[in-house]
Amino acid sequence: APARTRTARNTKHNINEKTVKNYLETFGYLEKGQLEVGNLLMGDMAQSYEDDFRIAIKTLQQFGGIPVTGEIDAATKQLMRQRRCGRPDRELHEGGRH
Amino acid sequence: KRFAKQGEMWKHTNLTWSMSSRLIPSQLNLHETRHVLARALDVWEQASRLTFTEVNSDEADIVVSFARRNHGDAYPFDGRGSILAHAFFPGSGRGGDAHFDDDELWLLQPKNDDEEGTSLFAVAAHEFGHSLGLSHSSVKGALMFPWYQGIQPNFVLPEDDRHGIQDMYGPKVKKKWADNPNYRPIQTPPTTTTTTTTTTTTRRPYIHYHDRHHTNHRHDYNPRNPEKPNYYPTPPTYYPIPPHHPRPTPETTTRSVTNRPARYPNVGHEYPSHPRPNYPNHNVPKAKPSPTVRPTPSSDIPDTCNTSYDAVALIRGELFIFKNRYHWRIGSQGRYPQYPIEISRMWSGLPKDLTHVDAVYERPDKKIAFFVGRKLYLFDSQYLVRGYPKPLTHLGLPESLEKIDAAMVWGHNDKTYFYSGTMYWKFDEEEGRVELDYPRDMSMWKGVGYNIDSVFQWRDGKTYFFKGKGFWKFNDLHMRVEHERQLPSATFWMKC
Repeated sequence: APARTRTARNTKHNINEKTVKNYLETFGYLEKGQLEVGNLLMGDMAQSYEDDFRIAIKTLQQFGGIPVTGEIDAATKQLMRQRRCGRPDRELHEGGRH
Repeated sequence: KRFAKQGEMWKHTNLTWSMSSRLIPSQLNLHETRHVLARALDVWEQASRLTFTEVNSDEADIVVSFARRNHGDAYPFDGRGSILAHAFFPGSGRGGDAHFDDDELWLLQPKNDDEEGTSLFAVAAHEFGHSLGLSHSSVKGALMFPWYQGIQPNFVLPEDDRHGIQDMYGPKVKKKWADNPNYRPIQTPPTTTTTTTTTTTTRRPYIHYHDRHHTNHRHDYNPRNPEKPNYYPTPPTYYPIPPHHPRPTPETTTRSVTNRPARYPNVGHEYPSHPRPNYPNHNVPKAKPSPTVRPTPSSDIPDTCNTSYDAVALIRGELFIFKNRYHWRIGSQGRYPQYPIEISRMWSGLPKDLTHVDAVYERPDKKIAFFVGRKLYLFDSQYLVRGYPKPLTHLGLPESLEKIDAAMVWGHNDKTYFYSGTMYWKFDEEEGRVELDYPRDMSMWKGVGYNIDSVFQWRDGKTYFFKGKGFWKFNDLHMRVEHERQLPSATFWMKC
């Protein structure tokens, strides 16, 4: 039962988080596949994943020129809906070449 | 410094670009799309040493394509969603290429506020920044800011982007005469008299870019067999005097003055007996013998070597230049002597009280269109076509339009264009009406400005815009004048 509830809760949370995670990965704020690993993590490791996720959100907010809260707030959702270039903002995928 | 350089950059600065031969836009006019892309590249050309030349090859440095969803790279598009386009940093293969989401609603013209759609110019200018090696900038307002911001009509590259591109490729070098490969400084003959025999200094005048590729024959359009132009022995190739050349001294100009007829010949005068090139089956309109009435020589006879033009047109392969009530005619042997003569002697269907014509062009069906004020006079050779003149509104032009400044069939797409003031229209010859999404702003024709006098396509296939006593040669591919400064019309067209 707890697993189901957790999954149910996570599913709701995951839909937001999943959408956001795809966005953050697509545009170079999170390494691809980091979230799957994150879900399986327990204890400290899960905590450090949480930190990465928050940091990625903050970096996006800072790049996009909106208030840096670390939360998936209205301004962040609005930014994510805006039309944009498909190139990543940070070239993590390509070995972080700068 | 907020711009971001990615690392790779092009090793050469004269870059080539092309539209993909396969992935072309499904909703857009390909020709207009290419013009928008050329203008987007020009944004970077104006700010750096880079130059961009359109080629017809998928091997170009920058290949532009329009695709949907998964299209063969790691960046699938998302339908009409948030991702608009992407581009690859400099490099071989797909390096430099730019991909646009064909599901998006692309706009080729500045949009009205309430209009939906995305400016192709704005997005292309951004993507080409990536093609040149720039990454995203977090400076709001910068062209390389990742999120779409639209674009102002009088767009100027923001400072952050300009610093970025100049950091990579250096600032634009102002072109000097001396950089022009064809430039030959005039050797001014030595002023001191020399006692020993010296070889005369052969002046190597500036070869006009127009003649740069002149073969040792001049060939002209041969109406009987366009494939086989008429060849004539080359008259001395024409060299204009570059603007800095010292003005010829008064005595060197008397000759040219005496060459001109002392005064305008009486119009009752027998038709000029000069040897006319024979045009066997050439329905060149013959000038009608003039009325016996001898008009008094008029003060509005234009000075051939010092005038602007009301209209210029290539008619049956000959150049006709119109000013006030008169016109000159320039054939393969050069300017006909005894000209200018009244326009009405050739086209008597024009108004008797004609003071000038606004625009003239030869239609694809070989009829000759004269625009005079709010009216169109259509001639079949020198005969007014039944039912004409007609009002400009007959062509779908607005009621408020006072006159047409210029008209031409543009060699680049064989479409007809009308120009007036700050606007221009594309005219559908089959429909007989201007196309719906016009007028548009003249700024599309970069460098010629507003209120032009005339425009036409010369035998060399190039487009020439006239304003005042000068003209520009126009680069159809780049949609801009070849040279910022006008060249003097009299020296080039009237051989003054």
